[in-house]
Amino acid sequence: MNAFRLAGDMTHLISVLVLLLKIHTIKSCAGISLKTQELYALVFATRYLDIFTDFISLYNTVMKLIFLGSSFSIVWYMRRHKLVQRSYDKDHDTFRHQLLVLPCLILALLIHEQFTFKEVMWTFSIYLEAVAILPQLVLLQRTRNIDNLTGQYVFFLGAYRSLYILNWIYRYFTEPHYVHWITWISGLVQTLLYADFFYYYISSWKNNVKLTLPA
Amino acid sequence: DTDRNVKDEL
Repeated sequence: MNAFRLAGDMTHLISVLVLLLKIHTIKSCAGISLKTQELYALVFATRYLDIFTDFISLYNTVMKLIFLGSSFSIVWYMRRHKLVQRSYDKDHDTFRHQLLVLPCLILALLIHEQFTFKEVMWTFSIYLEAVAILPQLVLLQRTRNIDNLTGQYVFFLGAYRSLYILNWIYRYFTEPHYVHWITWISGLVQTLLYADFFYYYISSWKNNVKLTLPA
Repeated sequence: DTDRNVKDEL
């Protein structure tokens, strides 16, 4: 595993831990989109169908279990935990996430590498992950009052995506037959969605002012 | 299978 990939996985892990820290210790999910969290739970559930059938490494299996466990527990917290539930900004989190799921499913049925159930589900998860952040970005823009943990959560998620692109470039030049258009294009789209947020996040950090997004 | 090596990613 190269350094970009490891750093990507670690920033992904940190983003999840930041979010769990916020939810578990502060008992607040203010500014967090339940729609995005449900989409991530669906992404991991459909991508890791191979978790018990194909063993890659202990690292791989453990990380998959962490991402599955954390995404479903975040959804559980936001839906079922009395205190956390109360802080959920339901009125602003109105993005219709079905509008993302259906096109991704159709696209996966049309564009995939192999027409098998597992492969189409895997491809669907790649497409869905690319756009799953949209409800979260819309919510940030609407509330315009972004606390530090929420800002850091989105920042680390974006960092994870950017590092994965460096990982793909590295692997392309160091491994034979490493060409994966579906993953690359989806990953690039996903990273570009963060560009705007990154711009405001970094300038607020540089000027040492509270992060706000323009309306 | 080298063609499927992207599957070792998360």
